[in-house]
Amino acid sequence: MNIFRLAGDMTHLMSVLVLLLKIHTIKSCAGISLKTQELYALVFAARYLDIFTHYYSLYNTVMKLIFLGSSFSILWYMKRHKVVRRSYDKDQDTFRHHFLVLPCLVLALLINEKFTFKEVMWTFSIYLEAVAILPQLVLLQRTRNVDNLTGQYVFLLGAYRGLYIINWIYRYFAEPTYSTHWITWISGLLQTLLYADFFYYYINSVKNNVRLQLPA
Amino acid sequence: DADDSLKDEL
Repeated sequence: MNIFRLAGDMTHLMSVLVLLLKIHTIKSCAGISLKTQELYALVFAARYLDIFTHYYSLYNTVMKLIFLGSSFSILWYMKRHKVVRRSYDKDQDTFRHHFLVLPCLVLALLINEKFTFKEVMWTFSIYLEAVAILPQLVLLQRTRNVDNLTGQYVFLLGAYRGLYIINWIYRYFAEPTYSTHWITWISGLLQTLLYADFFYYYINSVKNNVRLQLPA
Repeated sequence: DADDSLKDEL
């Protein structure tokens, strides 16, 4: 494993921890899109179908368990916790996320590297992850004033995607057996581009030491 | 299997 991949995984892990920290300690999920969280839970469930059937490394298994466990506990907090769920911006979080799921599934059935159940589900998770942040970005745009933890959460997610792209470039040149993965690369690039606008405003707000505010 | 190289990623 190279340093970019590790750094990517760590920023991904930190993004989840920041979110759980916000929810658990402040008992608030204000500014967090339940739609995006539902999509991520689905992404992990579809992608990690091999968790008990194929062993890669202890690191791999533990991280998968953390991502699965954390995404479903975030869902539990936002839907069931009697205090946290009251802070959910239900009226603002109106993105119709179900309409993202079906096209991704159809695309995975049509464009995949191998037509098997596990491979199609894996490809579906790649497509869905690429667009899963959209409800969250729309919610941020609507709320405009973004609190620090929510801003950090989205920033860390974007950083994770960016680092994964560098990881792929590195692997492409460093590993002789590494083949081209157009599906993952294009999806990953699209996903990272979705953050570009947010990144611009986030970095400006950090530089000027002001609260993150997105344009209407 | 060439296309398994990505499966060790998260």
